[in-house]
Order: sequence, then C-alpha cells, then structure tokens
Amino acid sequence: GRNRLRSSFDQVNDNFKKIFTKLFNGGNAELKLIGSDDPLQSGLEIFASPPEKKMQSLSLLSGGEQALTSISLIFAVYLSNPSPLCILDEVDAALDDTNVSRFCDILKYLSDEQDISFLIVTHHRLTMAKMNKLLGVTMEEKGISKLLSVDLEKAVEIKEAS
Amino acid sequence: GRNRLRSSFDQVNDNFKKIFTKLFNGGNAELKLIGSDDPLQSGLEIFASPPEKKMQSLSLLSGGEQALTSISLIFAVYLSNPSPLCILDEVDAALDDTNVSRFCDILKYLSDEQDISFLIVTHHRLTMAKMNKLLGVTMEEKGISKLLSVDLEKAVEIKEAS
Amino acid sequence: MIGFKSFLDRTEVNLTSGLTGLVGPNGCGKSNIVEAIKWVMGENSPKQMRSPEMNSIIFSGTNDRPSRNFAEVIIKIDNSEKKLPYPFTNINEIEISRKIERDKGSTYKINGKNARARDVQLIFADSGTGSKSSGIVGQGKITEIIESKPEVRRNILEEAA
Amino acid sequence: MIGFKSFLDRTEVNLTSGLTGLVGPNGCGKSNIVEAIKWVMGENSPKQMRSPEMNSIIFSGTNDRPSRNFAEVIIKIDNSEKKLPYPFTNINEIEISRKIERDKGSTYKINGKNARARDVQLIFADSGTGSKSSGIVGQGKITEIIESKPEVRRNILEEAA
Ligand SMILES: Nc1ncnc2c1ncn2[C@@H]1O[C@H](COP(=O)(O)OP(=O)(O)OP(=O)(O)O)[C@@H](O)[C@H]1O
Ligand SMILES: Nc1ncnc2c1ncn2[C@@H]1O[C@H](COP(=O)(O)OP(=O)(O)OP(=O)(O)O)[C@@H](O)[C@H]1O
Ligand SMILES: [Mg+2]
Ligand SMILES: [Mg+2]
Repeated sequence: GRNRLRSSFDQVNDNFKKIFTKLFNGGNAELKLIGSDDPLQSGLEIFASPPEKKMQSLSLLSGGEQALTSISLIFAVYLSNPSPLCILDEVDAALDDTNVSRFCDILKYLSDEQDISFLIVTHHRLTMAKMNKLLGVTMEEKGISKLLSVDLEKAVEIKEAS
Repeated sequence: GRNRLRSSFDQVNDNFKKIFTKLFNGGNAELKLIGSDDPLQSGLEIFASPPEKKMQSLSLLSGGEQALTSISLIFAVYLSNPSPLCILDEVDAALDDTNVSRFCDILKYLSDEQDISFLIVTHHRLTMAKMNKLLGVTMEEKGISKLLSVDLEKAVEIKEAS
Repeated sequence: MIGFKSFLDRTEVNLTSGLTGLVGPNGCGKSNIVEAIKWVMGENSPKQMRSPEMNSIIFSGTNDRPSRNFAEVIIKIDNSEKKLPYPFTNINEIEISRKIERDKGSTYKINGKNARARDVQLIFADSGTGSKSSGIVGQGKITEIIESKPEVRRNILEEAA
Repeated sequence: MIGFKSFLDRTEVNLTSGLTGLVGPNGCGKSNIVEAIKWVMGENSPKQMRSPEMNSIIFSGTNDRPSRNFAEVIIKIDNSEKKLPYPFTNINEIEISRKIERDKGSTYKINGKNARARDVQLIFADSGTGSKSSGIVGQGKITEIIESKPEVRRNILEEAA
C-alpha cells in the first residue's frame, strides 16, 4: 500500500527528472508529495524550471511548458512499467516546432530502444513527417469513418480537406 | 436582472446559430438554459450538430468540434457588445487546417465589417499567413522577452528556433 | 472493429512496431479508434469512453444508414516474446474480443472461449497495458494533469509499477 | 509595458486595425502581453493573471539581472470616433496607466491624473472592452467552456450586452 506508493514514487520521480531535462534540452524538475505524511492522502505537486528560468509550480509555466512537463510525467509513469503499446492522442497540440521535434526524438529513441509500438494521433505536420507509417481517417460518406494507409503528401492533403 | 439575462440570451443564441453555421460551413447548433426556471440559477447547455451529424451535447463532440463550437459561442457573446479590441490567445490549437482557415475568414470579415483590431496569438502557420501584420516575441537573453516586428518567413524561423 | 461509434464497417488497424501516425480532419474518427482499443481492454468509465451509457458506443445511424444493434472490437496480440501472464504465457497469439448488443451488455471472448471482464482486465494489467495503464493517453489527459487538484493528480502514480 | 513579468525593458505594442498575429516559441512571453493588457484594464483575479499574488507580476529577476521593484503598463486609446463614455467622450486620446510597486499595491492614472481602479474599470466596461469582457480570450478559455459545469458556464453570458 503506502510503501509501494513511496518506492514507485521515487522511481517515477527519477524518470521524470531525466525525461524533463531531455525534452527541454536542459533545466530540471521534480515531483513532490505534499499535504500529508500519509502518501495515500497526499497531493502530487509538480515543480519545473525550464532552462535558464527559475523553479516554479506547474501552474505558473506557459501553456506549452505545462504541456511538455505533463508529457514528461506521463512518460515517467509509463516507463516504470512500459507496455508494448503506447497510444498518445494529440499530446503535441500546445507545442511549438522545436518542442515537437524533441518530443518526436524521444518517441524514436523509446521505440528503437524498447521495441514499443507507438500510435500517435496528431494534426502537426512535423510529427507526421517523423512517423514510420501513417494511417489516415476520413469521413467521405457522412458520419461513417474509413481508415486507409497514406503517405506524407496524402496525409497533408487529407488534413487540408474535409 | 432576469429579464436582461433572458433577452441577452436570445440575442447571443441568434448570433451563436449564425456563427456556428458559418464556421462549420453548415450544420446547426443551439444554446439552452436548463435546470431552473430562474435564469440566474440555470446552467448553460450547448447542443451542436456539425454538418451531416446529429445534434448532441457539446461533450459528445470531437476535440476540434468542441473547440470550434466554443469559438462560436465566444464570438456570439462578443458580437452582442463588440469592443474595438479583441484578443484571442491560441484558440486555434485544436483545429485542423480547414477549420483554421474558416476561423481566419471570419476574423477577416469581422475586422473589415466592424473595424475591430484583432490580436491573435498562434502557433499555426496558416493563421500567421492570414494576418495583416506579425509581431514576434523572443527570449534571446535568458528570461527576458523582447518584441519585434516580423514578416512571415522570419515568424516561421522564430517559431522553429528557441 | 465493427459498428464501433462512427466505424460502421469492419475496420482493421495494423500496429507494427515503431511510430505509426494517425491523422485526419476534426471529427473524422481518430479518437474513436483510441477508445475502441481502451474499450476492448475492459474500459467501462462513461467519461473515458465519452459516452453517457454503454449503448452510445454502437453505431447510432445517419440519415442514409440505419443504426446497428451491436458493436465488436477484436484485438490480436503476438506473444512470441512470451510476455503474457499466466495462463497464456506459452500461447503464440491471443485474440481478445468484446461485443456489445444493444441493451444486452458486453460479452468477452479470449481465443474464442467466453471470458469475464475481469479475466481480460487482468491480462492487460499484468503487462502494464490496459485501459487504466499510462500507456493510453486520451485527448484530454494533458489538460487533466495541468488542471486537476493535487490529490486527484496523485492518481496518475497508481498506474506506475 | 515595463517590468511586467518577463518584459524587463520598455516594450511597445502597436495595435493597428486589422489582424495582428503574435508569434514565438513556448514560454517566450506572448500570454504575458495578453495579461498586461488585461491588467491595465483593471483585472485583479490571481487565476486570470496566473499569479498567486500581485507582486508576482513584477519582473522577478534572472541569474544575470536583478529583480525590479515596480511594473507599469500604459495603454493609449484613440477616441477620434468619440466612443468613450462620459466624461471622456470628447477627448481625442486617452492614456491609462497602472503601476504597481513591490508591496505597495497598484496606482492608476488617467491622462496623468490619479484615478481609482473603479474609474478605469468603468471606462472599459461601458465600451464592451475590459478585462471581464468577452473581447479578451485567454489561453485556457476554450477548455474552460468545454469542461465547466453548466452553472459556471452560464457566466459567459454575463459578458454580453
Ligand atoms: N455511436 C456513434 N455512432 C455514430 N457516430 C458516432 C458515435 N459516437 C460518436 N460518433 C461520431 O464520431 C465523431 C467523433 O470522432 P472523433 O472524436 O474520433 O474525432 P477526431 O478524429 O478525434 O477529431 P479531433 O481531431 O477533432 O479530435 C463525432 O462526429 C461523432 O458524431
Ligand atoms: N514576474 C516574472 N518575472 C520574470 N519572468 C516571468 C514572470 N512571470 C512569468 N515569467 C516568465 O514568463 C514566461 C511565460 O510566458 P508566457 O506564458 O507569456 O509564454 P507564451 O509565449 O504564452 O508560451 P506558450 O506558447 O507556451 O503559451 C515563463 O517562462 C515565466 O518564467
Ligand atoms: Mg480527437
Ligand atoms: Mg501562452
């Protein structure tokens, strides 16, 4: 119960710090359990310091910084018990191009190193460009979805039409 | 009090229906005050039917459809008492290219028709391309923001660097 | 999947290793695919499935096509690395299906034999996958992490080892 | 604005009519500009200003530059269309400034003369502008509309005529 939460917390915190620094190309971050000595009653606080900025609570960061920090936390938890399949639905929505490209680098790294299949839902051209394979969903017949294999140009074309 | 809310509700609902149909290029939508006969105690429910789909509560729509419907509501309220300045901070984050372009069309229309100054914060290349003028913000010196006038290529370049 | 939300006809999603992108316009059905995978793994929460009641998962019809009476999602997992938990450790491939019939609830099958929801959820829980695992990140998850109270946010740690 | 959050040095934003895009990488300061405009119009809510206390609005220093002791935002409005409310209807241009000194709270000025927060808020409320108006849509607004309870969501109508 409590001890398991405490030790998994430490592992997740370790992962979190490493992944954050990789995704932000610097800076550091940390997780804190606060509000109660009993971990089962505590709250999870997230503190982050993007490169050259001071450590602040997640709520004081910019929209994109908050998103990238949350992605770091999601990966930190995931990698403490990685499953062979990982699905991410539009997690790159708030990221600028530089951060999208670092996000894709970490996906590539994890998929090579740990043989994980990633399914990445995205509207970002940059993300699409880094995928090994693209599946396009269309609704040509009203209200009915169809799935088809596409290449990058076709994907951009589908993206621009509806 | 109550009567003012009721009549402003009717006007906003009218605006909302027209703007929704313009942004979605079809379909229809409506607002409902529910839960109490007293409008000051009621809740605002949003129902929307994108073209060729059935009318559903906002919560059952896709992420992008929810965003575009919310934008319609924001404009509906705004246009019932339009101020000369309108600022939108990354409202296009969840939209695909087609919806971004319709969003920009409505901005252009309102800015021409009603002489409104829009300040549009965005990461979307398409949105940038439709602006009359672009201001870029950079943080070259760590933690210090600087503002500069940019053209489209420079904006894309700033977007891709940090 | 067949008959699952907007996927009226039989649709097959082939997930090879590496990075597969899923793209398309707003509202075309991408998140529905993500939900289909969560659902076959045993997800039952209305919030996670974006549906107030289980029947809303079944294709509800359009002006041209009538609604369906059932929805089914089948997932095939290659177990050549023998990572599945007992009693499936030595089986080469496992096929899990979940079918819902309108007003009759869901039935699960593992390799063709009837199974309980619990059996299916356990298969996935052990391998760190599963609808509750941190491996499936829905479209609202990032916002939820940012906006939720610290006590609610702590729940994300439950999905760790 | 000067000394406002990450805008240490004096920065001028020229808002001509038409569509002005504001672009830049994550965390570079775009939303800070939006907040500066809300702030000079009289916004005081910690949530709207993303700052737990008023002092957090003042440039808080970096490793190379010390923090400041004040922040000031000035907005100049052209009133050639005579749209401003009484008693400013016939003035050609109005300049509103808000300055905060660390631990000393905010002071407002209208065309150089001291004014109360209320005076400033009224100028904007009448013309449909203002920190509370629907004209300034912050980065979390869309999510708030989608996620909030119907009773909370109804508040957006208060900003209508
Ligand atoms: N039971 C159902 N029967 C038929 N159609 C359904 C059913 N449930 C949901 N849909 C439709 O599926 C669509 C939602 O698809 P989905 O959420 O997958 O979109 P998306 O591709 O993720 O879009 P976005 O990019 O905006 O997130 C809606 O248009 C909705 O009408
Ligand atoms: N009082 C302050 N002094 C110095 N810097 C501050 C202060 N308050 C906030 N900041 C900095 O301003 C930055 C936030 O900027 P802002 O939210 O405007 O980013 P943004 O351009 O909107 O990014 P995004 O595209 O991610 O939304 C943070 O990095 C934060 O460290
Ligand atoms: Mg979606
Ligand atoms: Mg921002």
